[in-house]
Amino acid sequence: PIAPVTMNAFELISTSQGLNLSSLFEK
Amino acid sequence: MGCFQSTSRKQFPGYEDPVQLSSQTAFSVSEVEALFELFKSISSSVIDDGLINKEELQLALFKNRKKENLFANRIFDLFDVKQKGVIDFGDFVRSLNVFHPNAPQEDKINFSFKLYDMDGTGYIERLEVKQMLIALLCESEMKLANETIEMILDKTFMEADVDQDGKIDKSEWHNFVARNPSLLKIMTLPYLRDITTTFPSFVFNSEVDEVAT
Repeated sequence: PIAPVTMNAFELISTSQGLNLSSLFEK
Repeated sequence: MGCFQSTSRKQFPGYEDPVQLSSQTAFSVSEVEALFELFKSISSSVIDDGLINKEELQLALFKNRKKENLFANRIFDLFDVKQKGVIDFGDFVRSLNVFHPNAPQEDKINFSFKLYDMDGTGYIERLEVKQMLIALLCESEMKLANETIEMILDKTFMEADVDQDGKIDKSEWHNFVARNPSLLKIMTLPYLRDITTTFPSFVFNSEVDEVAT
């Protein structure tokens, strides 16, 4: 896959699984 | 209620009274007790010592304890408020509080700034953002040429770094986030509203006489 270059750097970074804390609540 | 559980909480170093934690956060007493159920499960997943270590947080985030990840490391470092190399229950509740839908926007902005200011200089530097972009590309197996990464950084810093000194300070971050509110999406966890229904077993382990809702 190719990253969408129209997004700014922080928008891209915030898609990281490591920042997705909702997975803490998934049993 | 829950007298048979009363000694077990001594096994949790840094355990704090739910009533007190509730008074310092957006969580009700019941929600703090439900968070304790989640904390117990994460903190016993690798070493049952009542504390969350880095491997346990990675396991909870990725369901894979070997997957080292720059962003999970940043979250761990920020949750490890006392910088002891482990997260205790008080750290866990206070840190998650920032992610509560009712937490002040200011707290969310400050936390996100610290997240990206990896070396703690008080500025988000271009090199830090580049490192994070490269880490993201590795994590997601996306491919981008170096010049494309530089282009994204140019565009981002053109918008965010208003005084064009090559780094983003806190006030520039405030303004940038105000113009790009989607950047704060990761700072709110709607799950925190339903924590008592996600972990209903807190009722059986409650040490509070009247469980407030």
